[in-house]
Amino acid sequence: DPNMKGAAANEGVLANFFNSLLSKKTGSPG
Amino acid sequence: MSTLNSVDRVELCDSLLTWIQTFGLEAPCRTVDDLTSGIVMAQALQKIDIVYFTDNWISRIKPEVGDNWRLKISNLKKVLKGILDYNQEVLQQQINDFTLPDINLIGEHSDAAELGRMLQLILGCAVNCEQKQEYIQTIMMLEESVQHVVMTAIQELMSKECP
Repeated sequence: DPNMKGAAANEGVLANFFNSLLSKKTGSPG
Repeated sequence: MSTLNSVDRVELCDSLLTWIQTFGLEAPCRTVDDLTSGIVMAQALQKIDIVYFTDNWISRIKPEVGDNWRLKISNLKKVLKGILDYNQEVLQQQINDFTLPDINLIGEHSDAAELGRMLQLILGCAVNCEQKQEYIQTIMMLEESVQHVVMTAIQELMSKECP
């Protein structure tokens, strides 16, 4: 089902983005 | 990289209103009007970093502004200054080329697009602060459509951040 594939891909994009944000070093010196 | 036009900015405001509700603040924060006094945003900033946004800082935000737009603007000015100082002093980054929110339009006309810009800056503080993990994980629990708008807003900010 292309719709389900699209939804899964969408979920993947979001998860990738926020996970990369989580692993990004914070700008704070502390 | 996606950019946000004026129509999208209203959508951004809607999505960030949904996001700000996750802070569980005491003050109501369901509508644009609920946020134009600056009080909700100040409380959100204090949750993000209570060490920086101290009780002393928040005491300068007038709690009872009613419909007085001059008092609202005065509060909003302090909140915006707090956000910009926090970026520079704690996050050690400057936001270049980002059109700052027009606080007169927020205070006087409850402008959703400008409020969206202001909330976007607070979002930037949340996802870069020491407790960012907590905030990012909360965002990941939101509806996908909201997550999408939040992602675009963060990407836009990141493209303008300069260490």
